[in-house]
Amino acid sequence: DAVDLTDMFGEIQSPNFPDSYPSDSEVTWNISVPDGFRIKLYFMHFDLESSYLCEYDYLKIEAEDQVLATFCGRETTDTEQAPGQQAILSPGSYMGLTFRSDFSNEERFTGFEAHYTAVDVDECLEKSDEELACDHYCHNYIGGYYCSCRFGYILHSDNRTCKVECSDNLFTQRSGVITSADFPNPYPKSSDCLYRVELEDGFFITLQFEDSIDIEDHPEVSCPYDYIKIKAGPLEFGPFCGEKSPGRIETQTNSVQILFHSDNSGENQGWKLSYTATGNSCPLVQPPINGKIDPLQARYSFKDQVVISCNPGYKVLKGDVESDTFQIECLKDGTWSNKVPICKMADCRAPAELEHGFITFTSRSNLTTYRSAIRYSCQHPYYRMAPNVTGLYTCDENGVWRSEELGTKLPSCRPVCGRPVRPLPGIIKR
Amino acid sequence: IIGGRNAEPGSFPWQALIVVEDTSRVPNDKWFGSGALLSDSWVLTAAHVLRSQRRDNTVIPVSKEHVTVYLGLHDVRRKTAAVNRTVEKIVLHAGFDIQNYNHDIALVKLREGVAMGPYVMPVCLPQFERELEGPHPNTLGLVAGWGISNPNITVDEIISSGMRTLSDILQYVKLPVVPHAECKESYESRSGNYSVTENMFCAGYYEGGKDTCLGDSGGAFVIQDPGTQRWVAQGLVSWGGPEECGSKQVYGVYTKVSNYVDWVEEHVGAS
Repeated sequence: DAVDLTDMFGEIQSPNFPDSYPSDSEVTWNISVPDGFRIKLYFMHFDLESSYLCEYDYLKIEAEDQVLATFCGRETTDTEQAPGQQAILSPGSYMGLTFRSDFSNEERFTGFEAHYTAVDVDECLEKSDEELACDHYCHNYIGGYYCSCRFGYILHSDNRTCKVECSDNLFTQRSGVITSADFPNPYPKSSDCLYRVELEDGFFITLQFEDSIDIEDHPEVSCPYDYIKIKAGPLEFGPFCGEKSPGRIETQTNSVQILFHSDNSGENQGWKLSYTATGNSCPLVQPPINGKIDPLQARYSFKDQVVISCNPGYKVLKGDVESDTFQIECLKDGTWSNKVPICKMADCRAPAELEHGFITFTSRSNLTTYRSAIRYSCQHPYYRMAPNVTGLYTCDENGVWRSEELGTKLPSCRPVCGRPVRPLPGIIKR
Repeated sequence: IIGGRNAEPGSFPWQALIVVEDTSRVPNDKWFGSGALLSDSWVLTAAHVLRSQRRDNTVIPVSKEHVTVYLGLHDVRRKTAAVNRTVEKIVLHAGFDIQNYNHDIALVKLREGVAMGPYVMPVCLPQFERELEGPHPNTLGLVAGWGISNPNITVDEIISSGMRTLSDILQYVKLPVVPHAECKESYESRSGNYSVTENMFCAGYYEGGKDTCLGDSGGAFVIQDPGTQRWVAQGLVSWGGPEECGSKQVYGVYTKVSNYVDWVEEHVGAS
């Protein structure tokens, strides 16, 4: 006979209990409770014929694939076990009990009475297995458990590991540093990260991995778990894993994709690389006479820019246009965008006229270039200068006539009052 | 100018001849006065020179179209040698009283500025504290003009002579400032209704003989500042009694410019 029990608790008795059980009898109870529970069994009464190693009568308790206990007799001896006060806990949600009596009983034995209950399993405490445990946080509830992740992570569809969204990392600077997520802390599991370096056509990207990397690997199989793959135009590099750095990789292209895959296990630190971009070199440039270039480098390559400026008192002359600075850029074909301009001495040009005034040049040739000087004066004695200044102006380094007294402003010539050229008769107070 | 002397060219470079000729309503309605150049485009004069000659108490200027200003002029017969300017704006003092000539002061803005030179230069306005006090009694000043120089001639005779009785050459005279109380008493003791206000001062000699006269109105009574040696316009020829110019015990009355410096600057600008 087989009895199936699916309630969360119940009672099990030997045949005819509390009377003596019959000879030649065999009964099986199959107890099943929901997943997330296990079964606790304990005896209120136990009285079976005792025999060596329970060869005659016995109660055998089994889980799905193992015998948990075989009981007989009334009390435990050296060779036989009786349950006593001991509770028996199933490892899973199933427990099977088999009662058997042989063809004869020497005495009257009353059999057994037992109870079972379903008890909750705390998976968070028990699931230490890497394949089952929650990656970040575990939450137990009656009949089950669930996992959750730290801020910034997403629970993977396996409901256990925590991944990150990292498929859209774009780098457009000419140099930079790229690392696995959370580096130098262990990188997230179950993630596929994509890092793109996209630069203008004409640049060549070089990757330089740090000397040590830590990507989960296998001693015999090439990168079966986690790995880095690099796509650079038609070229592919990798997969890389383990602790040996890929070192320096010249990609020979301006567009690189770095793919990093991690599976659902492992605690590895990850990787870090720096990238730089170089282009075709341009010829060295010489500063113009009375000028300089900035920055001054031993080598200039694509996109490098040089600003040409002139010494004080000189202006950059490009074509017909004067300016303070001029910028040229190294092009992808290794040529400069423009020729280096010349530096021309600043010229204030003809000074502004002063109404009722004169301009006197201090140089014989009426120079108007840097550091040349002029003097404004008024038509004496009919006009006077206002404000009362020397009227001396010097051509400054920006090509502007400037006086120490008025800056770039001009004085004015105001009429002199009350002073006739022909003197009036003197006045004597009476 | 009565009892004066011929001025030398350039002695009074601020002296302006203001000619008003309005024949639109009255034939031959023409008169003139003097003014003093303050800057390249402003001339100071007396309000009554530029007031419309209508017979009422209104104080409105003549049309600026009818005014011509001559500068650098010495001999009125040679006006072509002088600088002449038309007028852009006339400003009469709003308080000018045609009954007693109080606030007899006006400004003329020239349509085009004049360049300075030996015969054209501005006169100074009272500026320093001692100048702003006004002319002190007994101080001598000079006043110039092309007005009547013969005291024995009447206005009718002037008109009938076609103004030939006026002085062709700019005349000037040296006159002392008369104590205000003395002048005020002199006029107010007469039968006429004269009023010498605090905006006027008198100048002249008790015994007469030297004076300003018709046609000299608006000209500057200038006093030399002892500190700066600059000539400062302290008065404007304004009015006198009905007696002949230069008569004994008759003083010329002048607008006291120092009372109007702020008014001038308000219209002309502080520069």
